[in-house]
Amino acid sequence: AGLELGPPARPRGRPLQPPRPAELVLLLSCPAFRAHFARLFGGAAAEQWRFASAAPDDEVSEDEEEDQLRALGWFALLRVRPGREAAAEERGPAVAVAPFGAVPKGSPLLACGSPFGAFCPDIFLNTLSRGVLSNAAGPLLLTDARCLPGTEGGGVFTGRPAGALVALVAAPLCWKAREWVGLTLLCAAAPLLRAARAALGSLHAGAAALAALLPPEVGAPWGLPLRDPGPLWAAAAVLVECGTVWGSGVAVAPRLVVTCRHVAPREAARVLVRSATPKNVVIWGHVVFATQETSPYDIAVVSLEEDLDDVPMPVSAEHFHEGEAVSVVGFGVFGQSCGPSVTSGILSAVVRVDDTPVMLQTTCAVHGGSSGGPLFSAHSGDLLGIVASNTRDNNTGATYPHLNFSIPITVLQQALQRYSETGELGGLRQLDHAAEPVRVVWRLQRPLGKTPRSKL
Amino acid sequence: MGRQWGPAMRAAEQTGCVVSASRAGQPEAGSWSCSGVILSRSPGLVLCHGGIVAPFLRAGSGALTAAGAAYLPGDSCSDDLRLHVQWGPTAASPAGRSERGLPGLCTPQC
Repeated sequence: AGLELGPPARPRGRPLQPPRPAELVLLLSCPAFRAHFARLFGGAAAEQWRFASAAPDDEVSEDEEEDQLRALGWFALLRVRPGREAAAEERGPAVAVAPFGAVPKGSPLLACGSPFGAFCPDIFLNTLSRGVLSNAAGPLLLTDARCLPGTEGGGVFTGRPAGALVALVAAPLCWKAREWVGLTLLCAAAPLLRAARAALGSLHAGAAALAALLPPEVGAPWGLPLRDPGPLWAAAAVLVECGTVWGSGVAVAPRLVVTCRHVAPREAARVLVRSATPKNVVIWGHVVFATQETSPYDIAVVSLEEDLDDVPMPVSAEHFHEGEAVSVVGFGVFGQSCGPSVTSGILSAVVRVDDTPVMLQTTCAVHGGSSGGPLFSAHSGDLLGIVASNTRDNNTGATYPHLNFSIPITVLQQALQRYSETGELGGLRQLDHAAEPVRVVWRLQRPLGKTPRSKL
Repeated sequence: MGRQWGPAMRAAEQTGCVVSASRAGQPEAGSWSCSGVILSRSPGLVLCHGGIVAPFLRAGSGALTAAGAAYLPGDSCSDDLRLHVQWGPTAASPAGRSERGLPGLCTPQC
């Protein structure tokens, strides 16, 4: 985001309003949210996912965890008992709601919640967190805005339509196979409020009158096409299936997809490529090149049997600027059960050997299944690199999705160009002969300094 | 924070709140709390996460997964449920507004 000044921040620490008593009008859920939740996180996947407010190994009884999971997609509508200033209170809705499907994937979002709930509101009330709309399955939304326990129920707002409520936080913390995913689960606000209107209408008359007080939806009326797929450049991300292994990839030419060697390791192996945007397409291809295990560059190249039509081919970047806003697009977390996820961050480091970029690091959330996916510049949409891995601490077993490594596209560009034009693999074969300093970098070792010479 | 975020930040500040749930007469039983969104100023309507009232359901949390249950009326929870809402000084409420200068003053544009 630009650095220009925003509105003056509210000085924290000013006295809060005393807590006001309230009564429960309704417990409600969005059936479509629960259906998508069951499809994505239930069944065979259920045992892998944890949404506890505490970390996986924290002591949470099975019953408590079961209760939390049952309540995950439920929200409570409360009526605040009128206070002394009731007469002076201004009537009317306090917020406008973004229509369902109006916010495209990749759009910036602002989450507002209070970490640890009512534990210490003087300090934590309404803290903000920024991210993007990472993925959507009906009213089940995902954002990479980082939220903490206690922010459940907090609002998530969009910049366009200005300040509209997009969703409420359903689960701030998600773990998959004990890996912190770094994504927050949201329930879209518009369908939830429609469910509230319908429920209030079927309760007693007093409750039905409250339905008129629920905030309106602004912007495009319903019925318009659901959210468009997001930024154009994200369309180049594809899902790559090789046997039982799947990962991500990026189309760099109508019949050429780049992915990781550990996704498609064997040359001549048949590969299935799925593109989700602009339409769902499945195309067969085969691996024409994969680096050797000894190569530091974890790369494979797939030639398709037919063109990937209507997919805008990415422009390859020539320069990298540390600190620039970047996005990773990949099929991590959900694989083929919904389209690619977009996560945002900055280019946190460009590692060079002899002034040549050989590794890119970002702060985007990267998870298993994102390997082989594209790293884009969020400003220009240029392709910066191919995501290869994130980080695991072998001592603690902790995984850090927000520290990940990509192969700069400048390492591959010329060789890919040569193969596209001549079918000749010589340039790609050079990737198997990377210099030792490059190998040292990708082994995450300290680059060899000048070997100290003995004084004798 | 970029200029585009002004309205979103104002909306967030004016509607954000915290909600706590406890058992009447049993403060030692602890309390549950979460965040919420003020939907309407007067009468005050707040939407928050349902997890904090689940422990008070007369029929237990199984009622939440009963087939076809899309909503449960307020009296599905036991009578000892006590709910409180707290918001910031700039929230969409009269208390917030009375902080903004005394009524009667105005700022005519030149």
